Amino acid sequence: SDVEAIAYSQYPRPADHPQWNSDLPHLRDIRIMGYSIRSCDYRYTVWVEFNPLNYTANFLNVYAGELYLLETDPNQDNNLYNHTEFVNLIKEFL
Amino acid sequence: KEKKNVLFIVADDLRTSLHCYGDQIVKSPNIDQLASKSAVFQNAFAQQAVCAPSRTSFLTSRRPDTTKLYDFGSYWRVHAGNYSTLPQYFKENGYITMSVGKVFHPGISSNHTDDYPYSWSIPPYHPSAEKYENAKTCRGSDGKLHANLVCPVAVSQVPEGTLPDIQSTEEAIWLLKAAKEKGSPFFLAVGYHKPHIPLRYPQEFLKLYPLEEVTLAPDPEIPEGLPAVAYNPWTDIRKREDVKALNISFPYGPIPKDFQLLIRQSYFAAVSYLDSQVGQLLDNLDKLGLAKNTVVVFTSDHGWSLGEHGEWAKYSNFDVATGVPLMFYVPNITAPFPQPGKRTFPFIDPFDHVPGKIPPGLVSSIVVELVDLFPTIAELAGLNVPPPCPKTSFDIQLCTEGISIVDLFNAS
Repeated sequence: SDVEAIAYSQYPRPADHPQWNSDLPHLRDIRIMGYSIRSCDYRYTVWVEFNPLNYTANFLNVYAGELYLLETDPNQDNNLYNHTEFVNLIKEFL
Repeated sequence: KEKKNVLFIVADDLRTSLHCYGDQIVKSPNIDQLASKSAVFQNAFAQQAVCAPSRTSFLTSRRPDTTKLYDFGSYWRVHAGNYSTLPQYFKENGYITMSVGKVFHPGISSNHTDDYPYSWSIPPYHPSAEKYENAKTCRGSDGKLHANLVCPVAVSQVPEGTLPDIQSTEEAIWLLKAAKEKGSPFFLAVGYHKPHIPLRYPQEFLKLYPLEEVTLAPDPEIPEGLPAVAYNPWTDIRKREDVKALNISFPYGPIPKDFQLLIRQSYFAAVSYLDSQVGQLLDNLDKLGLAKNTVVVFTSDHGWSLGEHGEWAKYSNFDVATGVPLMFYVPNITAPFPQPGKRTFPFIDPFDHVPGKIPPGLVSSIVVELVDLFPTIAELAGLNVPPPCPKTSFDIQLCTEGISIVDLFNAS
């Protein structure tokens, strides 16, 4: 009861820009995985390097990130990941 | 203790566009009625917004990194670990387990058998009309038949004169009757195909959504700060004949606004068609006297973008793609037994229904996940909750990466 309720979701990509197999890449083509943490207050997503041979993510190689504060941005249109005031919060997530 | 039956209803690509989730456009009176007698979770999320990985995940209660399934190309028992499934657990606890329609994702991801006989007591049922879903059965403005995205049909004029979800409802009702006669506890999973594309549904449901009342998504533009890697280019939509004819630029589009309205109109109509099927199924569950000892669970494999952020379909981590409806009806727990002569789930005709007359159920805004389904349904039926998985669980057949959320019913 004292732990924040969180949902984890993830999505694979073959490249860091949209291409024809971006929606549904075959396992062998996956190079990036987007891991999301969804709480009642925010969604934080980090898109990191992924190795399809050993199914491991490399959180030291971050392609991009997303941070949405749901109270002011329920539709998730205003990505705050690169805003300096959230640097410490993002470090905490990582 | 008498064992409770389970009716597990899974929709395909259904986001939380339901009246009971606050949607003011969609007409979903039968699911709203189920919600009014259920614990309803408003913040429930899939683990990956695409069919096979999500279904394999929630049916094994393991995350995609443990099922090692991120695409449609492998069977977890040989590729990751020989994990027990939710229906298998019930089967091993004395239940007859039955599958109708799309429960597991078909194909290699469920061993081309829907994981039969591991998960099911009898071979899973698939509607014969399923084979026409992607055929040219949609009447175009040229009078010819096409494989369109937007596909309202006259049911009497399509092959076999029926649609897959109608057949699934009929089969599920038949199985309910058979299970009642047999008298042993059952776990019946019914996987409806809609509102998955093509948006193919009985054309009369269009009347519920006059085009002039349909609006665009509140945020139809691609947000400035959205990383390119986060964007999904909705390639499955582009392949349909009517969309292909629009000659939309890849990858960012956009779809012309008038066609966006048509997609949204047909998605909503497909949801109302799904609602009618769910209503008929529950009506029969009730008529058979089974509503008093059957737990009913309703959810979807994931959501679907309807133009938000300039995106369509699933394939992303946005809430509209990962968010799902999730509700649990537990007889005499989430709703009292009905008064003598009263019904629990009478069918509600969406064409006669006046919106706003159905009260909400036990609503919770706590964040939950689809991996929670397995332990939650087990506990609701009176079975032991599977133990939590350790950090590495590839060689453990029965464990859960979710939690039972039954305790949250009280907080609803």
